[in-house]
Formats: sequence, structure tokens, C-alpha cells
Amino acid sequence: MDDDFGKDEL
Amino acid sequence: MNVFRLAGDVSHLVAIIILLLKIWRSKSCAGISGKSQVLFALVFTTRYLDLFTVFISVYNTVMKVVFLALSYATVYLIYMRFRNSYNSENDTFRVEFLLVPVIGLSFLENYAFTPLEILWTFSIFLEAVAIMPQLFMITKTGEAESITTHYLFFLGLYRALYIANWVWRYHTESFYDLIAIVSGVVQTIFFCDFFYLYFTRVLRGRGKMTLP
Repeated sequence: MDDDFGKDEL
Repeated sequence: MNVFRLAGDVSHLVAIIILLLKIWRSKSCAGISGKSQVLFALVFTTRYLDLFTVFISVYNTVMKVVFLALSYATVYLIYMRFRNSYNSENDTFRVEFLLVPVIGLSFLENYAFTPLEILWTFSIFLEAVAIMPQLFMITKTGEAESITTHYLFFLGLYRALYIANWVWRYHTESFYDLIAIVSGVVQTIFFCDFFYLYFTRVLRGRGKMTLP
């Protein structure tokens, strides 16, 4: 999974 | 970032602070499941390992560090500082029944078979069920202090707002994260029964939530 695919959520 | 996501994060933060302040002020963790709090600390630890690998935003980093610090502080208060008040005899949920399936599932169903991704998936699945020891404890004793129910309300509200956030993101960005969504919906369902009791009993002005 790319880092810009959802990992900004906590 | 959208308003649902921000409100969800704030609810999550409020929930954790309510619990910490309750324990700190009353110098007691009676009625609180230490097991659930250890599981949440484990959730944050395994999910936020990316603090060391990627930088997303100042907000993201600060919130992650705060969640980690507060969850470890809560565990410290329960098991060290105020351990005399800990009701271990009622905190009897068998955590291995959660951990074994969750570990198994995170190896089977993940976005990439790498240590960080598997740990991230593990944290998502574990968070979905981490509140079960606490809900089990309330069911066992048949009651919960109102402040404990406020904690659970904000924790459940956080999950519900995250679902709204995903609906919003799906429509505006065509974004969806299936692992997070399925786990998040499962987690929110666990709170439905509690929400019902919260609105029908606690908010009617009684000191405690007692189960029928």
C-alpha cells in the first residue's frame, strides 16, 4: 500500500 | 482532512483524556479494564511504527505521539500507580481469544506482506475488538460509573465519525481502504448496544449505568 493511501489516518 | 475526520480524532482524544483524568482525580481505576487499555497501547504501538519511516504532517506526527504517550500513561496508572484499585477479579476476558485470530488474520489479509504492513493490519484488526474486555467487564459487574460510560461514548463516537469520514472520502476522492472500513464498521457495531444503554439510562441523569 502506498503511503498516500490511507496512512494519514490515525 | 475533512470535518468528520477531525471531529473523529478530537472525540478519540477526548475519550482518552476523560479516562486518564478520571483515574488520576479519583486515584482509582475501579471498573476500568486494564486489559483493554493494554490492547489499545499495543494498537498504537504497532500502528505508529511509521513515525520512524515516513513523515506525513505535523498534525499526524503530533497526534500519534500524543496517543502513544496517553495510552502508556493510562496503562501505567492502572498497573503501577493505582494498581490497588484495579478490579483484576472482574477483568477476566481471555485476551488470547482476540490476539490469536487477529494475528492470523493480519497475516492472511493485508496490503503487502511486509513487517510494517502486517503490524499495521494487526493494529487495525486489534482495535476493532480491543474494547471487548471493557464491555465484558461491564456486563459481568452489571454496572459502570457514568464517567466510564462517557469515555465509551466518545470512543464509539470516534468510530462512527470515521465511518462518515470514509463515506465522505469515497464520494469526494474516490478513496477507500477496505481493511480499515470493514474493521471500523465491526468496531462500531460493538458500540451500538452500549449507545442504546447510554442514551436510555445514563443521559436520564442516573449516576451509574446498570444493566437490566
